Amino acid sequence: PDPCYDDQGAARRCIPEFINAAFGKEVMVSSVCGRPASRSCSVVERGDDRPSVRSCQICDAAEPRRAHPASYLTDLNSAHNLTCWQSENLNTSPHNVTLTLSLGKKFEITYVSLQFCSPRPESLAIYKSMDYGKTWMPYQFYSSQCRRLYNRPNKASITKQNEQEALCTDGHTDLYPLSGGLIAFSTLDGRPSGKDFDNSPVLQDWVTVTDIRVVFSRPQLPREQGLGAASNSDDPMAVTSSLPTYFYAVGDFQVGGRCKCNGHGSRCLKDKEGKLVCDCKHNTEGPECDRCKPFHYDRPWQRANAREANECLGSPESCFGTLRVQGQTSSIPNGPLKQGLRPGKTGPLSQSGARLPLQFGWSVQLQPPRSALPVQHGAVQAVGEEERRPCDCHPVGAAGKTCNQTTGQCPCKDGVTGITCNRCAKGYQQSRSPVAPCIKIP
Amino acid sequence: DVMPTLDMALFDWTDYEDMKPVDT
Repeated sequence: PDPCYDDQGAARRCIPEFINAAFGKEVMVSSVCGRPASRSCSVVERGDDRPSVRSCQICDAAEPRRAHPASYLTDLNSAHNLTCWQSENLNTSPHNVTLTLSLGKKFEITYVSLQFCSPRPESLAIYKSMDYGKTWMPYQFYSSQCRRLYNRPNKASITKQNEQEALCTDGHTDLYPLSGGLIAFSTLDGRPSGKDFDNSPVLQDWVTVTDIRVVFSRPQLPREQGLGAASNSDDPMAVTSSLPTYFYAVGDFQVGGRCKCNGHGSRCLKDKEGKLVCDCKHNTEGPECDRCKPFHYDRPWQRANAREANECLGSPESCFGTLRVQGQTSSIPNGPLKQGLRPGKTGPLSQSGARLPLQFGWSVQLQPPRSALPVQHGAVQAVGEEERRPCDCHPVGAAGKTCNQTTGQCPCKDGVTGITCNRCAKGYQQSRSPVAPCIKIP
Repeated sequence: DVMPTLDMALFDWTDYEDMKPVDT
């Protein structure tokens, strides 16, 4: 059964399953150890009241057993075989290292989490993009010095007025545990409208991302890493060194959420070009089912919610129309236009820059040629005035009720003519049979 | 020379009741 429709075939809200959207995806990192091979040291807690030791390892990108590539961030996270990405050694602080994850599509996410193999950074920022990495906005900050690093107060309260603001907290920045520490940012936690998410366009926008970027700004300070413990080491791997090295290392990078289909799709699939898109239902289309299909504009597009599916409605086969273009420009030729009207937000401008008396947000799609780009709202340079009429195909003369959506021509039975098939063609006369209403004159 | 519109009244609907327009 299709989750987008109930047993009676009525439309209902449907959403893709909740997944770790980062799993298996490539993460671009600004730093990775092992090129050339290097040695890095860290303090290891051993428990049982035994002293911590300083353990050193070789990172060599050329040798798989000693490599710590970015692919380890989003591979299968197994407690038995923890694989960690690791940055180059850091000799200065602050020292920015960036992880950038592209989801390839809009997702609605509820958390971003990082499980560290090194001590957690002392300062860390999470950014999001909603336009495939063209622009970035702050999502969340972690720092023991919020004001100094990110110019934000520590643990600001969230109200309905600032729900879409990135906050800073000094939580999750403790040195301990030295390994395995977690930073988990919940996008809706503590935001007042989270309980009424269906009716909060602000939070729907807040959780929408195409890309996530994490910037580690400052490692834990050397003094705090308890390096003095190294002198007590009885670990064969431990070395004594007066030149401590620091690095960031992460075993698991997760982004939890759902492929964004606005309640009109229950799954996302790869299209012919390998791009992830929603499998849209309810007469919607677009990568996020974010518009009505052509000829289904009887009411404005809306996101589905728990109470109402808000499917797009239309009767594509029983009407036809033309768009009369006013304020003709070179980009919109005269001639028949396939109707393709949809609601939007902005009123378009004419080529001269003057506002035209448009109905807000309507767009036109040209036909022919098929290759003509649909002129979207905001880019429309001339006004389209819809003229939409019923096909009005003759109940007897027409072979069907579906007319040409540009010209209104109905399909006629033999010997019948006229736009609506309401007359006998030349050389034919009306018969008494509704099946063959016009017969050849003998 | 415009051809006359099909005259619904001229059709013999005896065998085509299901096709017959409601208003004829």
